[in-house]
This record gives sequence, C-alpha cells and structure tokens, in this order.
Amino acid sequence: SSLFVYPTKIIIKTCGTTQLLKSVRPLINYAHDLGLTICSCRYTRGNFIFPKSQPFPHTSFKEEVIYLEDKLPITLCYRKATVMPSKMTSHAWHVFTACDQTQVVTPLPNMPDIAFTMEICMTDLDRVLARKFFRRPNDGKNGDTAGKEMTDLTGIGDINPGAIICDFAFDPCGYSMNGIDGDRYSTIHVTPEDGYSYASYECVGSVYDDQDDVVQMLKKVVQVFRPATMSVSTTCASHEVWTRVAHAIEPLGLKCRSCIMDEFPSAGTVVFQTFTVARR
Amino acid sequence: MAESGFEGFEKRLELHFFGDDPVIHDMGLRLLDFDSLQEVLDAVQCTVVSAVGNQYFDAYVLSE
Repeated sequence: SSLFVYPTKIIIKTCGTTQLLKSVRPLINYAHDLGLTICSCRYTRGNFIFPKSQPFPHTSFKEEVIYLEDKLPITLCYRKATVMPSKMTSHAWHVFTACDQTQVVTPLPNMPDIAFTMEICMTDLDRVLARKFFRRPNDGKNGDTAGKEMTDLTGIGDINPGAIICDFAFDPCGYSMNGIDGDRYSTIHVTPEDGYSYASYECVGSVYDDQDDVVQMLKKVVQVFRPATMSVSTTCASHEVWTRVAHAIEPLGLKCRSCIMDEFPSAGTVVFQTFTVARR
Repeated sequence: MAESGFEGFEKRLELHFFGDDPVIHDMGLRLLDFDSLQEVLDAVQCTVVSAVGNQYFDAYVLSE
C-alpha cells in the first residue's frame, strides 16, 4: 500500500481488507483546515480475489458508490460510476469519479500537458520469480534492508533507473516500493504466495513522453513478474497512450483479450485492457 | 481457492483540492502533520513503514 501527498492532490492505494474509503471525510476535513477545498475524486479498483473478506463499505461496488456519494460534498455534482467488464469474470475494472464544474475535462489540443495514470494488475505470477519476494529465514535484515535486497535481486530498480526508490519487504513475504522521479511516482506491491499471487505496478507520465518509455517500462514490468494474466487500466484525457500498451505487451507472449473504454467527466478516458499468456 | 488468502488487489483513491491562499497552495496538503496523516490511516487500518520525498511530493509505503 502507498500514499502520495502533493500540495493539492493526494493518492492513497491500499490492499488487504483495509477500509480505504473511510479516509475520504478525514482528508476533506484536514484539507479544509488548510484552506483547501476538494474539487475532484477518483476511486478505482479491480476485482477482489476474496470479496467475502472485505468489510464495509467495500462489500460491493454498489456499497462503495453509496458511501462515496454520501461523503462527498454536493459541489462535486458531475458523478459517474462504471464497472468495465473483460472477457474474464475474474477481471473487471471499477471506476467512480466525481468533480465540480471547474474540473470537467475538455481536452483542448493546446493543453500544456496531458498526464496519464497507468494501473497494472498481474496475477498467476511466475513461481520462481515470485519466490524472490519471500524473506530468507533469519536473514538478519529489517524491512528496509530486505526490501532493498529484493529490489536489486528482481531487477525492479531497472524499471526506472532515474527514480529514487523507497522499498520495504514484509515478513514472511511480500514487497512494496515507491519510486519518485521529479514530480512523478511509480509504485509496486507484491503478494507472492502460490494460489493467489499478485503484483501491481502503477506509474504516471505524460503523453508527450518519448513513446518508447512506456514500451520499455511495460517490458521490464512483465519481465520482473512474468504474469499469466495482466490488466492495464490507462486514464488519460487523450487516446495517445493506451494504443501503445498492446504493441508493447503482445511481443512478450501475452495476448490482448479485451479492450474497453469509457469517458468520465473529470478523469477523461479510461481504457481497460486485459492480457493472458498466448497459447502456443 | 482458499477463502483466507491475502487480498492483493488494491483499492485506489485520488482526491484533488484547490485553495485561494498562494502560500498554502505552494505546500498545501504537504503541510499536514504526521499525526493527522496517521489519524487518516488509522481510519483505513494501515500505517507508515517507510517514507521518501522531494521538492514535489511525499511518498509513503504503508502496511496493513
């Protein structure tokens, strides 16, 4: 799980049975104390592997939307909630957005920068590679030093060599990392256990980045985890980035199985693509 | 599939704010003190295990 705090933006991403949406009102209240007012909200998630384990308000997407609708001020009146399906029942992408009048996205060609967020979820990780995210018994390390060892051992540090990495290894297994590079973050979270192995990679970028950057990043991510199933959700005000995703991933042996997109008043276009290992 | 495994799939929340005070706007939410952040994380049921920051933002690794 990770938290990123910018002057006027906060991103919090948690796994397990955490009750993430319970942070909404406290954050709005603390921000108000600082003279800041909320103007947009975006909530996304995949499908839970263990939905019955989730506590309120995460018992269902309908319940999450009702909770968010109740906690957000009426000024955020442009609201949309969608479940974007794929061909696999285990993979669907849930999106809720809300914004006030000032945030309604009107993609103009002369926008100074068009940022994107890419949220990647990977399951059925390669077992040998996943095993690298288990602590060695009595390794004499703490979470930080073991985390650094895993970053080096797995090649995660090579995904963005220019980033400052803050990593942590959990005991007996599991790994989290945040990379910071200028005003951009990337984050990885790994649950390596057989039967429900999972890894996520998230990063932000700009449509004006070198097109090859996204391709190289995706290649390295796939090589670190070698997932049998992968979903990529790209959120952007334009269509520049998602078209590169399939081109980057298919040569790695993962075939695109579905691609669906939807428009959201504040976030822009969300494109949800799923890939599974190509059958030989 | 065992019903007691760890849920890897995350929930993700992104909130944007605006403010009129240029001084606050410069640092804004980064002025939140650690206790306030931890109070928010308590509501979520997680805690900070590692942190790093630069001139643009602060990044925290959390643990349930």
